[in-house]
Amino acid sequence: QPKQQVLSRFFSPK
Amino acid sequence: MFELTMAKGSILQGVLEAILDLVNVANVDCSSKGFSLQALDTEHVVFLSLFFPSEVFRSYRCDEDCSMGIAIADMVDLLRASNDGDIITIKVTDQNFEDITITFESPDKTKTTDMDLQLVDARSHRLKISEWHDMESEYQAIFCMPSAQFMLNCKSLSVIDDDVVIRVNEEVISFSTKGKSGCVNISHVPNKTDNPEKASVTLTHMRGPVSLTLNLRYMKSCAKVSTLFDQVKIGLSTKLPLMVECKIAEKGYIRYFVAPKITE
Repeated sequence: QPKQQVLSRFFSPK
Repeated sequence: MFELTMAKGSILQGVLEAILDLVNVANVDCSSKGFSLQALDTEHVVFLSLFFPSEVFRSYRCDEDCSMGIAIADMVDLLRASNDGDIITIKVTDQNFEDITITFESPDKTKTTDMDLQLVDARSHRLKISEWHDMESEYQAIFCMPSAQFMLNCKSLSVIDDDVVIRVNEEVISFSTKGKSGCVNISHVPNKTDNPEKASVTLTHMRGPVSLTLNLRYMKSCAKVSTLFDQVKIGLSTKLPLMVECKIAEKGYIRYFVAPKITE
């Protein structure tokens, strides 16, 4: 089953 | 001081209604140029960034840049209490930066309703993303399609499974899924032009074939907002979240960034 990624993998907090 | 006015049922109100299923709290920044909002869904899979330029409002004034956290569900509840034809004013005064004032004025100006909504802490809803014009060139493929078609694709696929695989190459843009009860594959043969026609699916940017797997729950939320507009623009990259964008007037936009699923 594909696993859901989260946005922190792509963007850092401001 | 910040103050904007809009008619009941304006596009901002429609968008706020449509983002409610993903977003509780949003960070709002106001400048002389316009109203921008950023929010993350509770599972941190979707980041929403929107900008409404000042000219889309009936009137707009912002003397000094300001940033505030707004409980969107509460705000939408208050806005729903307005009547047809009301003019809605959203206002923050410099003296009081703890709440915003929302006012409804009846068309004949005989009734006014004032409400205060407390601001909340939404700093965790900010993400550092590159300037968009830098980022767009990072996408491997960008296509545009009628937003009603996008919604229809998401709905048709979700009958079968929770996920969608979007594949883009020079010849075809496909949305497919496979579940216990069967499979669905929807293929579009794209036009290739920089100037997409409203009724067609158009590949505007192509650097190589790409495919992503996404949860349809989030895609349906994006599609819901997009149906407030004619066309939706979708960008795919293996290094960035999926991007779903709708344009508002000349300079405005709503952009969703959706983290894809990955096969381990």
